[in-house]
Amino acid sequence: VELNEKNLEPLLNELLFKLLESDVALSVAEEVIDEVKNDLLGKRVERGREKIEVLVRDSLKKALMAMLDKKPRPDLISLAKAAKGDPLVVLFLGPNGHGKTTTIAKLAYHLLKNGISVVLACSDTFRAGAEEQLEIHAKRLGVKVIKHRYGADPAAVAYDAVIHAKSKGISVVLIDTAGRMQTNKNLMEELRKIARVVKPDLKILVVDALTGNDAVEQATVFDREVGVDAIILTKADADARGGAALSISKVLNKPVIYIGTGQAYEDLLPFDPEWFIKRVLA
Amino acid sequence: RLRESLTSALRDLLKAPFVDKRVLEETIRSIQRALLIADVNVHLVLSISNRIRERALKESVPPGFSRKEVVLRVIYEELVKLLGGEEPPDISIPTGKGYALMLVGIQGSGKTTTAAKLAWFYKRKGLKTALVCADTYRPGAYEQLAQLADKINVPIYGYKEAGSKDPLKISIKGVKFFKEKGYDLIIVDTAGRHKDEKSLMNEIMEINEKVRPDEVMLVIDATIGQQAKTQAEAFHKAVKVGSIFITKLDGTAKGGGALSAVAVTGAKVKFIGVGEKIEDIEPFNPPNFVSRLLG
Ligand SMILES: Nc1nc2c(ncn2[C@@H]2O[C@H](COP(=O)(O)OP(=O)(O)OP(=O)(O)O)[C@@H](O)[C@H]2O)c(=O)[nH]1
Ligand SMILES: Nc1nc2c(ncn2[C@@H]2O[C@H](COP(=O)(O)OP(=O)(O)OP(=O)(O)O)[C@@H](O)[C@H]2O)c(=O)[nH]1
Ligand SMILES: [Mg+2]
Ligand SMILES: [Mg+2]
Repeated sequence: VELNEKNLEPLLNELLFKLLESDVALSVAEEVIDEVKNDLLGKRVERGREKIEVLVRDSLKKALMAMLDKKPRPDLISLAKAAKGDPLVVLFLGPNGHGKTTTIAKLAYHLLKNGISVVLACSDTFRAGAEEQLEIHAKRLGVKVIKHRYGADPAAVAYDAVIHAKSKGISVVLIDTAGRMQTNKNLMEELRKIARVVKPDLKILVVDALTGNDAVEQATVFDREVGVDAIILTKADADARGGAALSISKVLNKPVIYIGTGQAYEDLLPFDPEWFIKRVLA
Repeated sequence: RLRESLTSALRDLLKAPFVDKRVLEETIRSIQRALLIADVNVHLVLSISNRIRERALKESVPPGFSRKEVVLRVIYEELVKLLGGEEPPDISIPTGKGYALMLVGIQGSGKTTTAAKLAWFYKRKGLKTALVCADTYRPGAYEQLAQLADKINVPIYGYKEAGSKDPLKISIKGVKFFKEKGYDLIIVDTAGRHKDEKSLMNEIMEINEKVRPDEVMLVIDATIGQQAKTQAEAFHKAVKVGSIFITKLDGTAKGGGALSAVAVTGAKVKFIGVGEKIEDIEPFNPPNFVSRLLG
């Protein structure tokens, strides 16, 4: 039988639902299903729903893999080892409460375990308890945190941290910033200023895996206003299907490099596209 | 005013010369898209569509109205019904009772900030308000709430005052401490947790049983997607959720997940958070929420 709109529709609708239930944004889910449809239209296949189903699933897996398996995948360990002389400067940005500070602590732990020195910059000079929170992580990890008083210029803190890293021969600077809504023009300018002053090697967007359709809005505007090189998806342990990973990858054409799987320092894993695909098609 | 707010989802309906099955289906499709983009649960979107479909063409058109207006009213009613009606919720707190209000929710949803906002809100209404920090996991949790409490001149009780790092002990002693001092409202901030963290869910169950708060408020991030339903269900199973607070509605997220949270807990949304400052709190308004939902 030849695959056409009519015999594909029920299966494609089913898959669209699966994607939506996995928190893939509506616009992205529709694009994915369209790609699958165009890939399969006109193909000849043996009769039987199961045969068509296998073909549709395989086509979907292929489409998802292509969207998620973005190369190159920046690996902090190899980038830090390759950066001879100057420290690797990494800027973290993203919406309020999505896990930036905790993720920075996890990455610092990961780098230290691999013999790479780290200094933290507390460029969140706004939120109550932000400095104390990062300070406690720094103490636990045995690393220095550069911080100014509350209300100070976040760019100045970041700058001081880079100077400190250069003078002390520290390999990596991880810059924590305050959470913000991408709709706040002043806060977007604040991030741009930090980026202008320290010229980060990597700008990482940190997003909660439980986020729904807003992930597309957030990612698009953060990338447009400041620039995003890679994504870290947090709270994947909260039974999140993690559709935001697909939405953001597709919309920014940038890789998800890690997922947060808990609140402890070890709870950070390299992102595996197969993991996501398995969950979505579960 | 409802017409303006529903226009983007219902442009074609309003342009149509009359409403027939085809126009209705197109209208329902655009409503579905708006609701899905707003993060309303997929199954809930389908059941809302069915309800609208059943009612829209069958309901009688009152004299002086058009079928179009009937359809608009049906859509509005079905959505507002999910929120428990269009009346703003009762947010009064009885005085002189040492009313204990416990905040629960997923990590990062905004509980600590919300605790301070609620304290500020009710203090302005003349209630003697206090804060209890029962989060001993998150680094700097006490300092965060203490700095906020200091800004609004509200007393705080935490691990320092209790001489213990046990959240259960702190909650019990903290509520008792302020009750005995005649405080009207005691807000208890707890650590973030989600349904798959067994020991943390057991902990909040135990705190709820031993402290017996007068109200448990679930704090939900407006950006949460399809998982809002199962997470709210789990919280409701563990502790009886009596009210809901939706945070971060100052962003672009529509908060559609909250509809499911309301549906599975039977609780009403009492307030929304519209910014990071302590005064960025508003009592919930169902019609405003619905019109924002439909974009
Ligand atoms: N379960 C789980 N919790 C996480 C994960 N990552 C972060 N968290 C928790 O999420 C909450 C918020 O984390 P933060 O690191 O403070 O988030 P943030 O983005 O820095 O927040 P702001 O600076 O206020 O914008 C904390 O309770 C963290 O422990 C994760 O992968 N899994
Ligand atoms: N823009 C905006 N930010 C908010 C709102 N409510 C809270 N936040 C921010 O969200 C982030 C997380 O808030 P917290 O109060 O630390 O969240 P929490 O639920 O106590 O976090 P945990 O204790 O780690 O579970 C902070 O950056 C807050 O400033 C809101 O209504 N709007
Ligand atoms: Mg932070
Ligand atoms: Mg908190």
